[in-house]
Parts: sequence; structure tokens; C-alpha cells
Amino acid sequence: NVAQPSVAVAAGPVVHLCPGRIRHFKI
Amino acid sequence: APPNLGLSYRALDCDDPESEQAALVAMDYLNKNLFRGYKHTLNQIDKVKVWPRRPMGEVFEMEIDTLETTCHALDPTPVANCSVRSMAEHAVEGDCDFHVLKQDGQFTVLFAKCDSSPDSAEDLRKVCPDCPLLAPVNNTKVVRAVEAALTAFNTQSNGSYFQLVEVSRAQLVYLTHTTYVEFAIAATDCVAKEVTDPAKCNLLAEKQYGFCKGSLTEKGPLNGNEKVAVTCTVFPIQPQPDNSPVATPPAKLPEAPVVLGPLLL
Repeated sequence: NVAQPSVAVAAGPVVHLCPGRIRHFKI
Repeated sequence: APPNLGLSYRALDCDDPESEQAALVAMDYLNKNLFRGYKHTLNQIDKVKVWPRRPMGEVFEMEIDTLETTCHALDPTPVANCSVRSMAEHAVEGDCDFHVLKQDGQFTVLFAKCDSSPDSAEDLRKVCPDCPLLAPVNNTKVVRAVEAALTAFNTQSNGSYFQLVEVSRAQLVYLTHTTYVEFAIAATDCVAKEVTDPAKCNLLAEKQYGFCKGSLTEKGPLNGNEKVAVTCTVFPIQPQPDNSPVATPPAKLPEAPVVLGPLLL
């Protein structure tokens, strides 16, 4: 990860859940 | 240009409560600013990037999938009470990009762009082989069915003469020679029973809209004459306080491009 020194870098790869849940149905 | 070039963004889970909060504010904004077609409901949050904003606050850059409901955009019914259009009715999906500012715990929509598109014919056929497809709203049978249904409504009406605002959706059922239409109407300053020249009727200053579902069954080998059926719901006149945050429909709704499923914002 390239980040500014002031920005705390997460220890390991942080998994971001996107796309999120489907509330009705997918077309 | 994306906000705050040069600064990195904060990635956020799409199902994070903060994402959901921002998405619901965006959907509320969308439905308050839609004047044609149908209200939309949140279906899926596709992407979220949270950019820092100088001097304060953050901008949520979001991609959101929506689904059409069965409530017309001009219907005052809260969207939470509106059914989602089922796949068998030929569902319509919206793809939206929003920029939502979060500052002092408040969310404000800075930018919204949405497009809607109907489900594919193939997918509809998989779910319901015999269900009718959406028809182009400028199809001659559709235009004819809307004219017949609106005429029937005005003929039965003891009140104002209503004129057409937009054709919202239509389907052709060839087997029964029937055209199903849904359209929005608006009250004019004419009395329905006394209208001689509709062109001389003007929309009321205080807009009163309605929404109709109609059908026209052409005369065929089995039935001798045309059959028109129509039911309309006339919405109460929306009192608009001067400082209302709710956008009011423009006096003359812009002509929608004739496409399947009206374009959203």
C-alpha cells in the first residue's frame, strides 16, 4: 500500500465488501 | 473532476451503516426530484469511496443500483409503502452515481446522475415465458389506448377535465388483442362535461396530478367491438410551503425522450 506517512496504513489487506447486499433481486 | 485531487480516499464497506445512511439520503433526494416514470427504491450499493473535503467534511462517492416501484413519481405515497415492480411485470433497474457530503453528521446530496433500463426480454422470458414485454410508449396501439382510456375517464368525470402528462409504461398482449397502459394526468381549468376544445384548457395553477391504468381490447374475431377500461387515482393537491425543500414539478414537464422506460435524472 502506498499511503501518505500521516495516514495510518492498515496492518494487513482490509477486505471491503462491495458490491453490498441485494435487497430485492438483481436484473 | 473528482473532489480533492491528490488526497487519498477512505474505502468503506458497501453494507456499512454509514454507507447505508448516505444511500438512503441519496434515494430520498432522487425520488423528491423525479417527476416522470416511477419512484425507485434502493437495491444494492455497488461502490463507496469517501474523500476528505477541505476545509471540513467528507464526500461519499457512491454507485447505487435501484429498482422501479409501482408508484408513479408524482404519487405522494411514501416510497416505503410502494411495491417493487416484479420481474414478471418487466422490472426496470436504475444505475445511479451520487456524491453525498457528510458534514457535522448531516448528509447532503451534491450530485446525482441516474439512468434506467428495463430487464432484458431474455431474462423476462426465463422468469415468465408468457408475460408481455414493455412496449415503446410511441407505439400506435399504445397511443390509441391512452387516448381511449383518457377520453373514457373524462367522459365519466363530474369534475375537471384532465389532460395527459406522460405515458409511463405500456404492454401489448397479442393473444387477447389488448394494450395495457399506465399514464399520468393533470387537472385543467375546464369542466370535463363542457369541454369543446381541449386545447383551450390550461393546467391549474395549483397542480393536481393523477395516475391511470387503462386497457384497450381491439375488436377481434371473438368480440364484436372495442372495449376500454380505465381506473385513475387523483392525488390531493400538494400544498407547497414557500420554503419547501421538496422540488415541485416544473410547470411544463420537459418532453421525455421516447425511450423504453423514462430516463431518470
